[in-house]
Amino acid sequence: YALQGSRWRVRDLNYRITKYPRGLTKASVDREIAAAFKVWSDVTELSFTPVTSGKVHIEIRFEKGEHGDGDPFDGPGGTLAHAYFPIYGGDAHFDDTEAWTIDSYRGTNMFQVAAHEFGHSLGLSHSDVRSSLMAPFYRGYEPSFVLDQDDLNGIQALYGKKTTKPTPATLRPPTIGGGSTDDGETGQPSSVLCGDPSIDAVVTMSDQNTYVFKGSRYWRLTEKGVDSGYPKSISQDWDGLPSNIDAAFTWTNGKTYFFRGGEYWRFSDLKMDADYPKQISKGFSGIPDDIDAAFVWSGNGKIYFFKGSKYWRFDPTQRPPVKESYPKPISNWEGLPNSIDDALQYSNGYTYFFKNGNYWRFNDRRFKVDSADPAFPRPAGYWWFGC
Amino acid sequence: TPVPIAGTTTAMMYLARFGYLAPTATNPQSGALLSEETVTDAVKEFQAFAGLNQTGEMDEETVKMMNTPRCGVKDKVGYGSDARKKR
Repeated sequence: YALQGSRWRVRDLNYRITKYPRGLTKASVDREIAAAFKVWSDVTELSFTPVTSGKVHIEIRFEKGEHGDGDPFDGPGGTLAHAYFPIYGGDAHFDDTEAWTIDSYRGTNMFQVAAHEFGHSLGLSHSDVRSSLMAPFYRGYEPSFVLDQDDLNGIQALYGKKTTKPTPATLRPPTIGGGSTDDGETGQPSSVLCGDPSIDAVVTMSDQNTYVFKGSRYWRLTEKGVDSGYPKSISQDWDGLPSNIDAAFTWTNGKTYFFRGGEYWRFSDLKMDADYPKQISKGFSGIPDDIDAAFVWSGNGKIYFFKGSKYWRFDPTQRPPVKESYPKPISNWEGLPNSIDDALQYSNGYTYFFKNGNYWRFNDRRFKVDSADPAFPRPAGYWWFGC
Repeated sequence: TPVPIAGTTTAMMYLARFGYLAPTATNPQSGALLSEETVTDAVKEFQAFAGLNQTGEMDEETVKMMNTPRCGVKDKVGYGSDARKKR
């Protein structure tokens, strides 16, 4: 994230929409704008109050072309909106020639753009983290919104953390008009995973639930795909676990281990054990930092770690736990690619490897990728996430 | 006589608008002459920010990203006056 350099001295801010867009009711615009502010008030001590008259902190206008600030809008597409940093007033302007929509794959989603612009109004510059809200590019409608860890870090660097817990209902924007969502209560496939089915990690916990992790979000899988109500925020539900994890596995003691960079975290269900994270070099001697994947192979009960074109076998009962003959080339695993995203021994006994939105099923007996019809790799979105 | 490459002017305007080139780079009255390296570096910076391969060339992905709807606030504020400051 990037901070512009200014912020509001007060925590209680008010705003006013002085010019509404065409084609949407005032009430629906009011709701979307309030939801966009709520993204930021849910994670800080900031509060945002709508007012209908008088001087305000943040003025919101929907305008066309030149609108008095020397930075004219350019018609449909291109620039969608702009906003001023706190030191320049905090106002937000939206191009009224855009087809602003609510809860729709058509047009441009007002909530998403407004939440981004209000990030500027609060002092955040553009982020180079592509998954963040403060990335400058519009990604298209995303039915289920969760603030990225990068945005969270940015806004909390300016205004601190929220000391009172937000209610669960505020963790995602309200569904206006009762329309169904693509990720939520209807149990439909997750558009986030379907749009880009690549993952960071996948693991089956001791309760036999399988979870997929990607960026700042996670999903629970069912036999039919993604469970209803997902994705959810990792930071909200997994005590102390960071975003963008590298790999995870569940050991025979029922503990689940997560890896990112040079550290690892140990969880018992959704609770982090005391004194974590720890250094990989300390807890998993012989295993490098920044691993790609990890899983426990029931064939021999040992932990396998993958990174780039190599793999390591870790046996905690032995000293040293990694034999000198490791690392070995992944090409030993016939049919598997290098640089996999993560791997999982599933409840059906098969081991699955994931990379770039595809997956491979490994045949433990023949020690090669299964020959099957259709052949592997197969698209994970269809087979695993129900897309 | 230098022959302009198709789309170069548009790309340079984009890069200047969002802070990767000095605003004077695209001002017809300034007659600014930019080295190829300056422009290539600006393209690379944009590519890095957008999470693309940093080729320094206006390849298909870069052009596509530049045509993606976006926020009008500059990505970088190092160059000259920012329109956001005018208020």
